[in-house]
Amino acid sequence: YLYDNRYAGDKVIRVVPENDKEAETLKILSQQLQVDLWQPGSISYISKNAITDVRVTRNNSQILLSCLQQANIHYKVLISDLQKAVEKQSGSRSSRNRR
Amino acid sequence: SLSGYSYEIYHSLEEIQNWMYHLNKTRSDLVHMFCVGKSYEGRPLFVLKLGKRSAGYKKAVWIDCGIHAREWIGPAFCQWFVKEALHTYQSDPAMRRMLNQLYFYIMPIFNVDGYHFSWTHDRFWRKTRSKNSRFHCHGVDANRNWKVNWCDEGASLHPCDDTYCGPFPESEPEVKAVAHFLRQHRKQMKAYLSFHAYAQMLLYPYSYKYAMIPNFSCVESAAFNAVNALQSVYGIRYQYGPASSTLYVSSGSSMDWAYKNGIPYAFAFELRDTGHFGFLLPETLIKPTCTETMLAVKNITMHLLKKC
Repeated sequence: YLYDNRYAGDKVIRVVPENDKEAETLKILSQQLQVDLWQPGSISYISKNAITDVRVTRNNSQILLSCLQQANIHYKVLISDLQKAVEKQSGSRSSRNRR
Repeated sequence: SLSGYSYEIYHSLEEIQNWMYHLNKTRSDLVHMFCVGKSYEGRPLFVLKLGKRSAGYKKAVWIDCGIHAREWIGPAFCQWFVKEALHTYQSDPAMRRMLNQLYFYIMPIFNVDGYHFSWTHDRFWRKTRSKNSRFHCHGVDANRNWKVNWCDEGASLHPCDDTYCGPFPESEPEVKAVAHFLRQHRKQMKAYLSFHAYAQMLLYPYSYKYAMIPNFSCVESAAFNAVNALQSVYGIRYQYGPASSTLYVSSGSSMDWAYKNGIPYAFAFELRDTGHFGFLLPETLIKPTCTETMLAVKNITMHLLKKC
């Protein structure tokens, strides 16, 4: 596996907060779960209508998703298994490596 | 050999540096490689000077890719640009005019340590790899470390944050080296272009404040024509505008510094996509992304050669 399979089960989740309350909830969750913010550049930019993509580890993704559901915040799973996506991105390389 | 080098896959730092050495050796008519300094971990910071050698004075365009390590499509575009320039210099009148009248300084990988780290340890690493004396965290955001409104809104003073501005402006050897080069060549530089991902945007100053730049109409029209040229290829829409209002406010950015340093046209491209793949843009999309971006960059360059 590339990167020693360290991204197995990680997810990338998109949230577009519909109001300030949702934005605040997402900021707190992002801080507590130490997500890797793909966009915007930092947690301070998370605001109403700001497209927010977070990478979250397998364990934390269940916590994040259940919190979002409880808070009735809409989300979309952009990448459901990051390791597979990493392997797929450079398909030619991993097959080259295997060769 | 160069003919075996694929521009439609991502390459490691070593492969890209070997590619640069090869071009420097085999295409000395249009390419000259030089080093502007060393990275934090001691790697050379290579730049390709592209253009028909001229005894006379020529204006120049600076293009850098890979300020943020995980944004691999950036370095892929820098390589694509060089390939296209060399391959079409004879056949394309526009490209011939560009390389005859201008020099292009191309820095395929700005953040060499971070890029290497994103290949070997953490695919989603963003920052440089400098060590912090007080915290266990590594790295500074190389796009928050420039001496322009340094560490103001949109940057963090905490060393573990992704937008950490560093202990002081130009603390990062990579930033210091490029800033020094651009300062030295400030009179020659007509444009500064920096390639990032992902968001599909073409941004211009200011990042650090909501205000209009003095030459707004010229820059705006260049951006408008560039995104339309880009869209004409595959229909991909890029937003364009001042970074502060189009993306978000951020301080210490290279684009703002270049503009403040006297370069009249400063742009930051946020290449594909808008999040379906994010940083993991598949290699199958390198060609369309670079093809459309090539048109945008040629459009901007031709704008520079006209009077605005």
